[in-house]
Amino acid sequence: GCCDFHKNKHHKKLRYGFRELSQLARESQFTVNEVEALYELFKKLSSSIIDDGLIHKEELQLALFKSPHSENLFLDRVFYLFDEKKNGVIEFDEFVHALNVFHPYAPTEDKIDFAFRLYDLRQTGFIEREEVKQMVIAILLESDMNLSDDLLEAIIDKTFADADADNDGKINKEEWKDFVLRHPNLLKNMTLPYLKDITTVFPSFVFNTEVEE
Amino acid sequence: KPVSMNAFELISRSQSFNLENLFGK
Repeated sequence: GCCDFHKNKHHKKLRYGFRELSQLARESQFTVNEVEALYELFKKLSSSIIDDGLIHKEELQLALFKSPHSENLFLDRVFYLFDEKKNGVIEFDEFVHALNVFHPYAPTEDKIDFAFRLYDLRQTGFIEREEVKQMVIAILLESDMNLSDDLLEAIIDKTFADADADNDGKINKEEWKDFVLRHPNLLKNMTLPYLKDITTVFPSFVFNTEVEE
Repeated sequence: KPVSMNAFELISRSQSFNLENLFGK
């Protein structure tokens, strides 16, 4: 049938037929057409350096920071969280699963959890003071902002006074949840409004669609 | 004044933390 033709023509790159795409739609906030539009985006990102249908770290870096090099703490974390199978590349299903968390209609609980794992740099199950300091320093460096160490410590003290309810110097999952629910603006970067209009951002999916919704 | 800001506010506002660039905006 049509799908066999696609497979032969594009080898491994078009492994995602209608069945896989609708499966991804079922397990996410996305419709089949939106998953198809995401597939257009995925194809673009996954062929920017090595055209193999997988997103490598350098490709994610290139998309996010317009340069395939330059070290970035957050890129490492984002890549790590997107790469569910931990095999060093982002596959399309992983891409959809991760972006699903950033959907405007995704449960807040999922966003809270994703942000926690993002900030738990060493994956100890806690956001530690040192990690927070490391992240703030990274941000100050990239934005050429200068802050004295005293001021930096004061900001972190104040943050921990608010977030670290049991005062043990680290923020656990429950404390994080309480903290974020009191400061919902901290989750703003966990929502990408674009995902609601992904089919208009990537209208070219129409040429490849297998369903009309 | 910056002391009134919480550390996670700084982090979450950072450009690095914005995945919007994925869409090639």
